[in-house]
Amino acid sequence: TSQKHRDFVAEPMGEKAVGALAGIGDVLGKRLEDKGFDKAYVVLGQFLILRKDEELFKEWLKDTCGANSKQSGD
Amino acid sequence: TSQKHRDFVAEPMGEKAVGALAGIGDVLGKRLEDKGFDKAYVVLGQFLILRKDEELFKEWLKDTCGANSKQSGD
Amino acid sequence: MEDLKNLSDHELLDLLKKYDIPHGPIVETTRQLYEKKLQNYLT
Repeated sequence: TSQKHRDFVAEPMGEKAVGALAGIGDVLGKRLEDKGFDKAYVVLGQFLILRKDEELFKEWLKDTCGANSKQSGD
Repeated sequence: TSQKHRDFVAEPMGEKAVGALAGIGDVLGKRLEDKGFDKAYVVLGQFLILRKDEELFKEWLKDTCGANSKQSGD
Repeated sequence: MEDLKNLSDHELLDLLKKYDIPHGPIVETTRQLYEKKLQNYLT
């Protein structure tokens, strides 16, 4: 995993912004924020509500902010 | 808080069924399961998606399974 | 896609189950994804 991901999981996510998530840079972060997913915990909520199904989550991420397979994989 | 809630938070929620949540008995649990909220973590996802807003969450719970204020408060 | 939009959440859920498409509950943030998956499946 990337250093960004290691930094993220090293402490409680609390109120971290969505851009703190590995794979989510400025462009994707802005698109997610514009759709209400401004905090990492809201994106976690979406992952849980998709029953932790990675394929569904990647598809949702692609549809929602245009993440490519590497970004959504991260 | 109730013993049920203390039992619930005493260990990771893992794959616990929605009925393990305090305030959710057989009737409410069945209604939630019928709508796809069969696991506690899926309900947590909805709470996070609602930005951890207790009032919104209670309203959602009332609309989704008919929980009364005590049940949704629990 | 239009007629899928007119389905109730319950009807959409029934179709996802009928066609054995992996899914979770239908809420505001998941409905569009499931409509798209069903549309793909049906076409």
